[in-house]
Amino acid sequence: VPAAAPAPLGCDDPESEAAADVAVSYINGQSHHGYKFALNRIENIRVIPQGLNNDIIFLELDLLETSCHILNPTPLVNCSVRSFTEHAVEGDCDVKLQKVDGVFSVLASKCNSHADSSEDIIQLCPDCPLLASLNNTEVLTTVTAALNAYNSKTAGAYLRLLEVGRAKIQYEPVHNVIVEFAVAATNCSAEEAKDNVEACQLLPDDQSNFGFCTATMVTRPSQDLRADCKLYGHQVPTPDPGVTYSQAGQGTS
Amino acid sequence: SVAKRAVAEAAQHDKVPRPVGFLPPPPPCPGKIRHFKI
Repeated sequence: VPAAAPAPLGCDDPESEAAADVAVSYINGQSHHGYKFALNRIENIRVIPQGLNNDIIFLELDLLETSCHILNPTPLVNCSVRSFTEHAVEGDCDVKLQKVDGVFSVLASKCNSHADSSEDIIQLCPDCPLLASLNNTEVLTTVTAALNAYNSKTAGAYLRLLEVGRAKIQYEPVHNVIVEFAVAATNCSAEEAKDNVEACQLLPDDQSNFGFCTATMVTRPSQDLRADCKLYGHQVPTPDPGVTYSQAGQGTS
Repeated sequence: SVAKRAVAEAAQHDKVPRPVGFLPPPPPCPGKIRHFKI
């Protein structure tokens, strides 16, 4: 009597979670902008046997944005997921993996991300600041003012803007712009930059030193700007030993 | 006049008695929510 087909994998089975961990590592590893994402739920899993110890696995994953920028070396497990009232961002990913002799490799992945609806946030927290467009004029003004303020006070390297990661605007009870942005150290000190800022270039990859800044600018009832930046220090790139990526991977679209 | 048996009574007799405490297994997917659902 032919052996009964194995029961379909459940979304909470250890093997499904192992596959999801490889997929999330791959997705974060392929991303060069924004924030790291963490697994929130395995929506579905389909296994298509290809032969002995060889399966193709299709995963549908529900991810949530964390507070770690993609350049932050902090391990994902230590990155906190944005709370609902911080205006969470969800990622929906479809990932195709292959499992050969127990080793997972990612063949392709496709992700879409979207912020939670503002109505949901307002319903629960009427005064919570809401996500704003990254090219909003107030946002760009706040980022520029915050980086200039930081560079004018720091005794360290002159920092250049890499990208604006997130921005929120609060309207009541004060008018407040909250921004997060990624920066990189240049080959100038902040003092040298005052004389000739054009000469200040980002450090080469083998010396790169990225960082992250947060700033808030209250414009009403009074003006108040606060900026804080932290550099990660030079990171020696290390491939993740627990994950293998197939060369044929289609990358993440 | 034809006396019609109460459907409920008939259904009651036809129903296969289930052992007490029998619950169908949870669906295999979607899995558990680790943080919150938006």
